Amino acid sequence: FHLGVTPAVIRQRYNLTDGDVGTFQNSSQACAQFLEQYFHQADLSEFMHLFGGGFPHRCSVDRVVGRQGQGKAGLEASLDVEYLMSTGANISTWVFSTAGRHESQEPFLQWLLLLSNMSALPWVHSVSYGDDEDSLSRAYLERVNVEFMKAAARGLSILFASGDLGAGCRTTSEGKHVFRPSFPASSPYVTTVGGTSFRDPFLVSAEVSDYISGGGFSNVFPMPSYQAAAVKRYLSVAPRLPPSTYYNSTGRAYPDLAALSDNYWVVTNRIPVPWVSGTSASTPVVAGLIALINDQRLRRGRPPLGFLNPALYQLQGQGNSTAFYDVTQGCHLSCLDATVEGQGFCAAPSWDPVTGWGTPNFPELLRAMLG
Amino acid sequence: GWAPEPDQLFRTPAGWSDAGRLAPSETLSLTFALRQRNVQRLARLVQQVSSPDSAKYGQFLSLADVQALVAPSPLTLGTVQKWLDRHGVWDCRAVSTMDFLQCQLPAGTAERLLPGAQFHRYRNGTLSSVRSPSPYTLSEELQEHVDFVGGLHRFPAERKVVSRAWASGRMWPRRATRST
Repeated sequence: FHLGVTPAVIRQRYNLTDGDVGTFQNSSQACAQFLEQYFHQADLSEFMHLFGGGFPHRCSVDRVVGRQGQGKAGLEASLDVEYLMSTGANISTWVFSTAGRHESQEPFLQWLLLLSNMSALPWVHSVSYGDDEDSLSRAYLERVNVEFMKAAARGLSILFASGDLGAGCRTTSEGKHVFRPSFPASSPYVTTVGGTSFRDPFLVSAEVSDYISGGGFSNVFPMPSYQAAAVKRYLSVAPRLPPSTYYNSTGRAYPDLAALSDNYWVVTNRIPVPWVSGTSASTPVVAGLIALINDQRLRRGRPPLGFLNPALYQLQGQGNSTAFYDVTQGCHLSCLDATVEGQGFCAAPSWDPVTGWGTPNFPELLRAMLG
Repeated sequence: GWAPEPDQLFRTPAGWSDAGRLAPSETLSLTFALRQRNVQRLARLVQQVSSPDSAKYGQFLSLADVQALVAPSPLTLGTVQKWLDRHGVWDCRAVSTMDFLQCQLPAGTAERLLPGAQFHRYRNGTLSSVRSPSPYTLSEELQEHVDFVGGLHRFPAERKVVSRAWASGRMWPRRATRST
């Protein structure tokens, strides 16, 4: 029984023991904040005091890159830091804070510039940010995608939230409805995290898909080879698919995996806040777990995981993996019209465009990624 | 001129309002995304270092390696530099990989450099951004050398953590049935 998602609930659900914490000094993880979203160290300390009992953890961020404003803490920033440091416990954590030094700078672009300018960076980055893919120019989308390739080539794992509007919806110039993918979630060179909730809201129970969990198919980026078999399988066996005119079935499909995204407790401005939800919550949770796996790999003298998706799809494509809890129930939101009646895609056995491969079963995922 | 981003939407997000055009002397910052080399090679390399069945799995590149691979050609760097010099833009800084150039310049110069652009200040409470509601163009000579210019159209994206119980007045979001 629980009264909302806390670090203890997440660690129980994903099978982390008290010993599953960072131990290697070169392990590192980061989250990025834009638009003057700040966190307060005091909130983090209070959060860990309230919810961090039972597992070794850190109570402060090691490095802030950029400017931390003096104003109130932002709920998003507090959420990111508190949960990244709860699953990625005891791992050195950085916060990139790029509100834009100048009024004319684009904060997200500034973050990309920082990645291209710093030789020593955390291995794992959690970013809960997104825009409608159709609102961005193709030149911009393609170039940002190359920036993710650069990061992948350097061994960085970059995780993006899949968004909180399900499949999304927009009206075309012909007046028809189509789903609306989100970017960078739709980039083939990042790992995209969807959302789930407990089937029984106050029990650590099996998970169902969260109806807000962003997912779908890119209209810009073609489907990468690493996911072709998994997506083809979904499209051929899914019992109920939206009409094909609503989405581009040959595009990059997302999310890649998921975690709980509902009913979180967050401490912000010294006040514990319940019922915080969104894939902004699931993304730092998964990022922290990836940082823990990196920690074990680095301790064994092995390289970090880097860009996760090829390994992830290969592992899960074998069919007998227990590294993820397969989420098979629930559908996400989409267009409110007579054809789809607000329903986008539905979760299904194996990969699906609501929860990806499902949610992590940490010991098995660790074993697979060390093997 | 040539428009690198003809399909980039300009929309003022909710909460932001136009506070007027910038004076020509006000300084702004533009980010030039310079055309990279070897992007296809980079894509192949990413596949190799990220695929467990590849002999190169885990053999990641350093920042210097990435720079050597993707840094723009001397022709690109020279063409952009000459173009900026012609307009009196001196205060520029490149990132380590040389493929982004960030320049500080007066708004008047920026509007001459990027015909079509018109810089306005937008406010949202205490936040302030400078953007151009009209599309920009670049000199034809840059078509092979610049991907896009940052700092004109895209507003800082807001992300919103959902707080469903508060927003909807319901405490049991998952149990609610969908209305037909």
